[in-house]
Amino acid sequence: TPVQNDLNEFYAMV
Amino acid sequence: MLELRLLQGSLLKKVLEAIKDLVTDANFDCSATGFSLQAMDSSHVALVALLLRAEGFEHYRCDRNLSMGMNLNNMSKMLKCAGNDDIITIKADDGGDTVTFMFESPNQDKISDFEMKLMDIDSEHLGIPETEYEAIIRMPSQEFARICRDLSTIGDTVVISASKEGVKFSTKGDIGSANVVCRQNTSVDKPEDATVIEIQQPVSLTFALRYMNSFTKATPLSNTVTVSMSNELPVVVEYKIAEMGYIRFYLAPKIEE
Repeated sequence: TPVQNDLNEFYAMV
Repeated sequence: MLELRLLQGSLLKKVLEAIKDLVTDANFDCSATGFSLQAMDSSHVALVALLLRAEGFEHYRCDRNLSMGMNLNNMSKMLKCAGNDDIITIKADDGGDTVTFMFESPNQDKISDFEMKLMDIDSEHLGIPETEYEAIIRMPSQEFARICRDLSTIGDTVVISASKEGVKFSTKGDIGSANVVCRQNTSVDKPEDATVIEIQQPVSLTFALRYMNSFTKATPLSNTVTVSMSNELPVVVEYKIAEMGYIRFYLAPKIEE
């Protein structure tokens, strides 16, 4: 089953 | 001092309906560029980015950059008190702890003002780089909403696969499976009815349908929707807001471990 990723894994906090 | 007068007040009402179920509290940022918002849902899986450009307002005064924390459910309650044809003005003082929404009926015979308390919200701003997406699909927004709604009655996730042949939406659930294929179709009477697929390379990504369905609450804002995808990157679902800006939803994909 695919796992849900968080957006923080793709984009850095600014 | 901030004073933003929007002739088409219904736009702001529609914006709130589009985002209030995804995000509870958010900071609205006001600058010389426009009225904007970036906020993530509580699970940090989806993000909404809104821009209403200054030029789209009939009157736009923003003396200094201002960030106003609002509870979107409360804001929606207040905007629901505005008529669909009303002119809406947003007013706030620098450093104040309230915002005022003023509603004017089209023939100026009824003027209301609603004052809402602001709140302090820790801003969590993500830097989203400009990206060249591998697949960009533009299609009628109602068609996209219909597909998401239909598939969510069968399964919880959707696989969106884009290739030169078309874009395929697939799901599986306990009762069975479903595939919807949309082919490029530009031979339509009205440009907003077209389905246009721009492909650099085939893309296939898996998403939670619950979020996609939430994004389609923005359908009343635009006749068309643009879905931009690259392998292993969040999808961007964009609704253009006529002559004013956009509302963009970002959704992190589900990835096989």
